[in-house]
Amino acid sequence: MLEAKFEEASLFKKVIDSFKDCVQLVNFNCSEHGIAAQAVDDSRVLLVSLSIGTESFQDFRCDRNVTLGADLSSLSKILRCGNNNDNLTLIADDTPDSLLLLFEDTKKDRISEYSLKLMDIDADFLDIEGMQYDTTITMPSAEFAKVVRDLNQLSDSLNILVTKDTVKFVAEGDIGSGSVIVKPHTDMDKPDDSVKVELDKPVDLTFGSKYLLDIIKGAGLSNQITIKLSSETPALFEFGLQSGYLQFFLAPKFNE
Amino acid sequence: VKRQKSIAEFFGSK
Repeated sequence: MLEAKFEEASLFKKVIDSFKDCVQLVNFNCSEHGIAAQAVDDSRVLLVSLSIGTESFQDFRCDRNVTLGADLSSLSKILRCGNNNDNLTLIADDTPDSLLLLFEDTKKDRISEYSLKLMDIDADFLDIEGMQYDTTITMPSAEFAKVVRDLNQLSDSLNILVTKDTVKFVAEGDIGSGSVIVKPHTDMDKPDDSVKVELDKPVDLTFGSKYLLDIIKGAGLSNQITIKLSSETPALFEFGLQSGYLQFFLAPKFNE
Repeated sequence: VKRQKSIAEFFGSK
């Protein structure tokens, strides 16, 4: 049996909102370690990997591994019914065909209960472990989101160039071109405003802007984003949770 | 012209 209680429904709402627009059907794998999921978008370019560790829950119990196959648009309809500050408990039996979502407003003594029909989802599970990266950038997620939104107006591709002291984002399109340079710095007062670049090798990669627009929907989860890049491999964009993460792996564009 | 690669070209099934 699974019984997973979030102190605030807002955490699960934010997590689901962060990737419900790029994937629709997702298997949530529940184990004693928490809840994990992996899904690839319809165009097979963007992979989402989620891990919510047990520390993110107020109470967590999962006696046996359970897979919850859910349609995210349906799940998100139900999540909208609960208030952000409500306790949210996910309940499922060992071979579930539905997931129970219990919202509790302890102050007002109000309990709302919803049941989501589950489905069998046949999806490949890709091996994404053990990738080596040439550079790791950590920067404010809001700043990264703004760069992506701004440069998206100019081109459907975004070029990211990383050298020792600089991260450069470049977009070249029909109406003109634009670039944003971000340099590493440490903000002692607000550590989350810092930019850190670790570099083994310079990197020059191009990504589809529309996928980056999907990725930045995760910016509400964490003040910082970690971007790991390597030539000729998918980039990793990661938003940390209190315990766990939401990762996006994005395949680059290549010169033919 | 750049071609968009698919994610499955990099990661094998587990």
